[in-house]
Amino acid sequence: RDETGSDFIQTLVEVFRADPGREVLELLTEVNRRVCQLEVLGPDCPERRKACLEIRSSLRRRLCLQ
Amino acid sequence: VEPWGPEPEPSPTVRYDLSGTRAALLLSVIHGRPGAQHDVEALGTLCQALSFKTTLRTDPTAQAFQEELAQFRECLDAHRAPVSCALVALMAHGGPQGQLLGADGREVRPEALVQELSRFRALCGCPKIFLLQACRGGSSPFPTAGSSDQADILTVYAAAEGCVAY
Repeated sequence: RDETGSDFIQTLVEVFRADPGREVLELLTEVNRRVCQLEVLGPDCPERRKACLEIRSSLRRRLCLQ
Repeated sequence: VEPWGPEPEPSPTVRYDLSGTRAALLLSVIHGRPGAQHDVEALGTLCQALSFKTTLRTDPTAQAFQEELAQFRECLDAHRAPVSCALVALMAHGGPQGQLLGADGREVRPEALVQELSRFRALCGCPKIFLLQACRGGSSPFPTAGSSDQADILTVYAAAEGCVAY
């Protein structure tokens, strides 16, 4: 995060900007896929780690932002 | 109070009507979070590109998190045109039990903020998007060589958190 921002927000912005007309849940799944592919060094752990988002939805309709 | 409102039966193929105003609130603790400014800038630009009227507040204290959300509600309430979508991004350090830490180091529970906006009548039936960029405890995620046991899970609860299941 120190140099380019957080993995989650930066990936989310990248994915949403690339295809803003797609359904939000699909886009978030793609964000999670990409974040899960990243390998990061934790602040107190020399070993590389992978993070994962938690997406909870109670939407009752499709949500497309464009 | 009728929580669901008199709306037609939703269908999974039907989209939310987003023809009304879209409003976004970005609350970010930047102090002590190097690089956080990059997130604020990127998210702010995205919100504008997606036609959200965006309000940004940096370095809110724990109390300011609540006050800004209350003010956001009031603005939506006073808005003359109908609001069709709200997006709230909460970005801060996180405590061991999932709390958000304000710029003053005090804690605020994100669930309380989510609940406050979710119960807001003017947004009833409208999609409300919450983005939380914060730690939710101190455990490290899984090692790269290990099993990805946190992925590919679709969790479906029979009731909302804190509510009974019928």
